[in-house]
Amino acid sequence: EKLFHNRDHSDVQTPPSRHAPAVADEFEAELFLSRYGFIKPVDWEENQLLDSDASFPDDFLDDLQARIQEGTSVSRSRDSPQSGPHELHKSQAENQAFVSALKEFQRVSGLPVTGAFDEATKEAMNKPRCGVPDKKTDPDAPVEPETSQTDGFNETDSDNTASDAFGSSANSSEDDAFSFNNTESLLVGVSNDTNANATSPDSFSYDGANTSQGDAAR
Amino acid sequence: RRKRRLASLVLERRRRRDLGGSGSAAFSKTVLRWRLIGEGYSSQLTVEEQRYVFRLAFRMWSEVSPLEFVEDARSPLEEVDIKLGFGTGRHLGCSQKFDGTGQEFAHAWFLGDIHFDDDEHFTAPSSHSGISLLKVAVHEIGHVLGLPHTYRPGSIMQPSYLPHESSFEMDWMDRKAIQHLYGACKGRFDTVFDWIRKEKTPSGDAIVRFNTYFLRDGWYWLYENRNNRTRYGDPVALQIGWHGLPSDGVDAHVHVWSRKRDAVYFFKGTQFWRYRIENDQVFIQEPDGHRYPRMISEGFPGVPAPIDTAFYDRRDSHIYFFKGTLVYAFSVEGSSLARGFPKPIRDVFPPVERGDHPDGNIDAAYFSYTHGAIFLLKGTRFWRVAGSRERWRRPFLPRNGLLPHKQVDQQWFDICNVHPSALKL
Repeated sequence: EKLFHNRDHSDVQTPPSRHAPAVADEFEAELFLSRYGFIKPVDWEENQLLDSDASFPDDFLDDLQARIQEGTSVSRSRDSPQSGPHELHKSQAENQAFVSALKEFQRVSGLPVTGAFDEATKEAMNKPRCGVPDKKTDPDAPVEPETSQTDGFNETDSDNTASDAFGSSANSSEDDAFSFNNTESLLVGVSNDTNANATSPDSFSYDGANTSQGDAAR
Repeated sequence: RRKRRLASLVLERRRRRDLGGSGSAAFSKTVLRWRLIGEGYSSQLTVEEQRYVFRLAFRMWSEVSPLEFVEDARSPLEEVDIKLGFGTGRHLGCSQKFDGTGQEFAHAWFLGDIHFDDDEHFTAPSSHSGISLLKVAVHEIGHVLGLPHTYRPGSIMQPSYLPHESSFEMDWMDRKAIQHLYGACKGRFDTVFDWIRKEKTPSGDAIVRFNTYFLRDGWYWLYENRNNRTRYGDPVALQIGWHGLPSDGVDAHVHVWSRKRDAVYFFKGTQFWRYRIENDQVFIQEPDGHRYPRMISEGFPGVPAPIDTAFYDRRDSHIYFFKGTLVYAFSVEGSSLARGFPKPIRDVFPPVERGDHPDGNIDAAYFSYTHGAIFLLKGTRFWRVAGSRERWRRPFLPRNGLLPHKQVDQQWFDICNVHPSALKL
């Protein structure tokens, strides 16, 4: 177990070896972009491992990182007839792919789209996130995430009705009649009626004012 | 390569098993079993806390989709649809290892299992620190059900974790996304009504408020008209909100409200109850000695029992009882059936469009203060009664004519069942 002494585990100590390696440079950024599908795998089999393995699998990435740490250069390009370690080459195409992927990541993350691995991008890449890639290469896999503000559902009549109801008609009927969030109110217009028990439906007046009220807690 | 090939075979088999009827990739059944596997408990929360969070996470998806989830701790593992577990680094036979504290906090397989990185500081919903296990679980379940990441602000399917918010719930677009895969929630209702509450403002003015309730079997939902959804956390068991009523549901609700009267009645089978608003429970006995429940035939002579539904019409101070293809107008003042009744529903509420009529066996008759209209609900459809506003615009409309039907789920959204086991978390 991880070491702790407090009842509520608030002092639990995580050894440095258990910390996720930070994305600190362009190479690790490229790994990040590959892992989450922003860069399509270059030299890889068509049959991907499960749905979320649209990018490099861990074995390859681990091996790659280990070799880098050892100081062994690894070529990411298609295997050449010569064996043995090669200088790390980044072709122009690969570089463009990296910059393009970086821009895409910056765009969807709401960052300035610079195409450069800047501090803001580094910070965004190091934030906690889900391990499922954002983009799929498997044609049968679920739809890629929407990159615009509006979701890409086709509008049908029923959707229009729904959105209309949500955005306009329902609200307008509510504003004509009553106003409110969780509990709707009808202001009784008879000011001299102080006996609530005698309040009758005939004495309603409709108040179009909005009584703002936050969402109720579950 | 062998591992990849095997995984690919498993995936293919799951796809064939689980392809939805429309051909889209989704679970093809509506009741899904899940389990927190024994070898995958977190070291940070008690097992009960973990199971509670997952029950709540699954229930949240149930509340916005036709899917129901049941925790299954007994069946053989291969019969469990969704398995959840915590692990660190290489974990649970998974091909995608976790990275330690920070960055990746969980992952999920489409139509498959969910793994949480136990090196992350997961916390219970009541905590304001760490990573909310509930939020992460809801997100990952979304993946299992078939939803991809989205960058839309406010979506539960955003890839990056946003710190604790005071409340997080499924917004409109998230709901529509899951319903795009699994359809909207449909089903008949026992009764629908607006419940009136009388209050006083600080300045002494009398205020009348209302809330809309949908009842089905032994459950009910409060519907928030302004938000176009039900209250978060609904449905609730009927006996919790309405003390003294039959726990398996009611047939009708009637609020007789005039200058002289203010009484709420519930009907079930051959009996009816009067509900006391002041102390929120049924009357036990009237001042005149009548004890509740009373026989419908006794309190409303001439009205058959059981009834399909009923509503009180303030315009003529009649209660309209529906039974089969007939409607019975009961005069509250005269305490008897109105002259000429019963009549066919078609005569009293004629169709505006030929052939478009519920005919009979109405599920619910509902006067809505939000819409200022009467609705007749049957099955998954409803008909709006043409009121003075409609008839002013179109004078040729017959009195009390039924406008062409629409779908209930396109007017009142996301009124979804949950599995009975999820009623009490």
